[in-house]
Amino acid sequence: SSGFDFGTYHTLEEIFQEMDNLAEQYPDLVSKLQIGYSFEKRPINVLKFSTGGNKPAIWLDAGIHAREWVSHATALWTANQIASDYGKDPSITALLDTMDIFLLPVTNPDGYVFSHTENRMWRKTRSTISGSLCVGVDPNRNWDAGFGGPGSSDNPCSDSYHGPSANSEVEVKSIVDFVKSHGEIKAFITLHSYSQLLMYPYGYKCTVSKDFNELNEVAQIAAEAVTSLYGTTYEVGPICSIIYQASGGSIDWTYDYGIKYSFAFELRDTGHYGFLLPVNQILPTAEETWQGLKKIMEHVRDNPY
Amino acid sequence: QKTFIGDQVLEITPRNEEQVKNLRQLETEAHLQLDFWRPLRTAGEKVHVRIPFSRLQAVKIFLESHDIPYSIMIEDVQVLLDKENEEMLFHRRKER
Repeated sequence: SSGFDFGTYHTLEEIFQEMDNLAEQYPDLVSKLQIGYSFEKRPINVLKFSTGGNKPAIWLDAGIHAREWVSHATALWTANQIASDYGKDPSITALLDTMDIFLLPVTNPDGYVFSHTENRMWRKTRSTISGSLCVGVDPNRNWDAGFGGPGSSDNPCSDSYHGPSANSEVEVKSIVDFVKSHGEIKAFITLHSYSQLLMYPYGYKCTVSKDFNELNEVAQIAAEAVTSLYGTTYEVGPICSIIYQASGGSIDWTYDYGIKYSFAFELRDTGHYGFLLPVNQILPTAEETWQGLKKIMEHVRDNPY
Repeated sequence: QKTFIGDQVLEITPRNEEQVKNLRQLETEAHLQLDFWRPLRTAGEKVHVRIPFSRLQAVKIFLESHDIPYSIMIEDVQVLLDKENEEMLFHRRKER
């Protein structure tokens, strides 16, 4: 009803406005909460989907790497889909009758604004580091999971700079604090782009997790569901073996913290556009990703722990 | 706004471990300002690298002299960015 076009890229202000619109449009299901401020004091806004009470929850986030615009766009489309499917789609209805969903469409708001206004290729946060002219930390190397280990850089000018200490980035710490204070997050799913991967822990080490078999099975099913819509093929596996060893990543921390169902998506780029995916591919990307997300969320719902 | 006029994204496929080693060497050369979009892993797997216009010639000569196969994935990054901007403006007008 807001006339918002989910099939294009939007500024941070437009995204925040649409989050407000969704909360207004579905007042009994959707609310907006702020879990912190970014380094440059922008709000870190989360949408909560809840039918009431304090239920175990699923966490979804997007855009921890600023330039991966299709992930923000997909998250927003997903928010609208969750809200509009409740009461219509039996699977989503059953899910939201059992669990809450928290969705953070712009995990790195400073970086996102910078990628719109200054440098489209910006990936990191915008925090300053004393003694360095270079700006920003890779927020997906800043979590307390093998922090500072292989696959992260100690050079502040590098795009994979891990930061001065684990959780030094307020954008990361805000999520960590939220997850800890909530206490009942049962799944943590993060959206990236672009190489068509569905990954699970570990990234900071190359050994398999104790839940490898189950996570692999769920991920395979989810990837097949993604493929079913437009034929987009996904590779599935632990981060270390299907990309490279990367320390300080979000899903490694959540998994070690006790959130068994921790997954990372790398959304599509079937046309070789990299981070510059044309807007006409946003909706197909979101639609196919939704198929995979639903499979994971259904498994989480049906396998409480 | 930073422009990316003439910057290219190359798809490079190292054939063997020796070529992977050469590419790792390239990766460490900070002055080249290479931006690895799709990371370097092992031989036979594609790597995507954005190369600033001013460094294109040097990088291509390096690849060719080491016989490392590559193709141009994005001819001019700025052209895609301009298109992206146009599309965003078009959709914004449509929304209004």
